[in-house]
Amino acid sequence: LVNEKYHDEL
Amino acid sequence: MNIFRLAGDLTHLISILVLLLKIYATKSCSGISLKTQELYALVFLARYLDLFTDFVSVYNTVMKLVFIGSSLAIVWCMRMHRIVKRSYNRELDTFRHYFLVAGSFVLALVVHEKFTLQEIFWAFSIYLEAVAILPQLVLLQRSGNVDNLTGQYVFFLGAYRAFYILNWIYRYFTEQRFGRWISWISGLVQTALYADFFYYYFMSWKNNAKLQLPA
Repeated sequence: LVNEKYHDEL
Repeated sequence: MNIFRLAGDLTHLISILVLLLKIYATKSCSGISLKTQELYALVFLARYLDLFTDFVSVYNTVMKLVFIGSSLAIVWCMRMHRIVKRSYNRELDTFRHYFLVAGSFVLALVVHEKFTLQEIFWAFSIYLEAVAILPQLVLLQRSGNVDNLTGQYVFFLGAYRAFYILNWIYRYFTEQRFGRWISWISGLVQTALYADFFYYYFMSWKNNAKLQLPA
């Protein structure tokens, strides 16, 4: 599961 | 943000600064694959589509702008700068990188987190980044000797992804429900591609010899 709606990593 | 990710981002930034230093200091781009640089520019442009829609942090936005700007500057330099472009090894840099772009895009159409434009381009950029170093590694093997700055460039580029793998392990154990298997698998493949380079780089460093990659 993805724990946030957007990608916080570069 | 954790120390592994910060170290990874800074190592990535260092690799780009080493490359820019080499090009500006020596006014030469010999030993550098233009195709790899074009692939990286494409990776950043495809990955940071959310630059103006999702604000994560000042750090995140600044680093995205730096990565996009520096990768485009390197490609511009190697293509347009009248002194630098003369030293480009056009005859050695013959990897057909269009296949890497096409393959990554097809894979992103099949394997992604959500079927939205942004997510498909994000997955595409993750897959493309994993293979983007191939033209550079092929060029290094063909050109035989590796000059120091180019060797350091590839070394830092590999180290950055290795730090990210530690970051993913850390986040997996500290954040519940952290699942980024597209990044994990692709990141492992990317780091594995550097493995043989790391081996020869370490051996040359240990024997204090010039880095020679087997043809």
